[in-house]
Amino acid sequence: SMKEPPSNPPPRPPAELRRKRQ
Amino acid sequence: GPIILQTYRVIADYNKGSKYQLNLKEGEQVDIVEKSTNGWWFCQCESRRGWVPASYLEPLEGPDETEEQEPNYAGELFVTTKAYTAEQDDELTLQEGETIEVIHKLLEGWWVIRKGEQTGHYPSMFLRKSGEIRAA
Repeated sequence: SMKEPPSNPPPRPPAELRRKRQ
Repeated sequence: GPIILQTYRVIADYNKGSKYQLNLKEGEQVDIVEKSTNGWWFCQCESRRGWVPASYLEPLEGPDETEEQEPNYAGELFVTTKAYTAEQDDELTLQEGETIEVIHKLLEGWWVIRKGEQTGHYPSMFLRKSGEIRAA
């Protein structure tokens, strides 16, 4: 329902952001 | 109690995966009213309400302002509650019921974990603290 968060894992951060963090 | 709104900026377009989620456009600002540790945050804008991925948001105040915990290299014992097969090369593949160590609890809901010699990301929603009884 709207009150519960989705039961599947959220998407990983966009690839550009992952590279920037490393 | 009162609902505290926190404003975030969307860093990339996101297409919703279910009716309880929201589409996001890069550059728009969203008000967050609830933060789930699994990485899904609840957004309440003027006319839209729904879950959005924390991984697509950055604080309006700038990246210095973070609620994220420091990494804990000693590790904290957790057990996998669901199997997951890695889709990216920095993720780990594990079966249900494996004991692992959590090193870094990232707000995006993908935690850095260690299993033996291997380190990688795993969905926090598929982990429970070791020794805790799973809720019925």
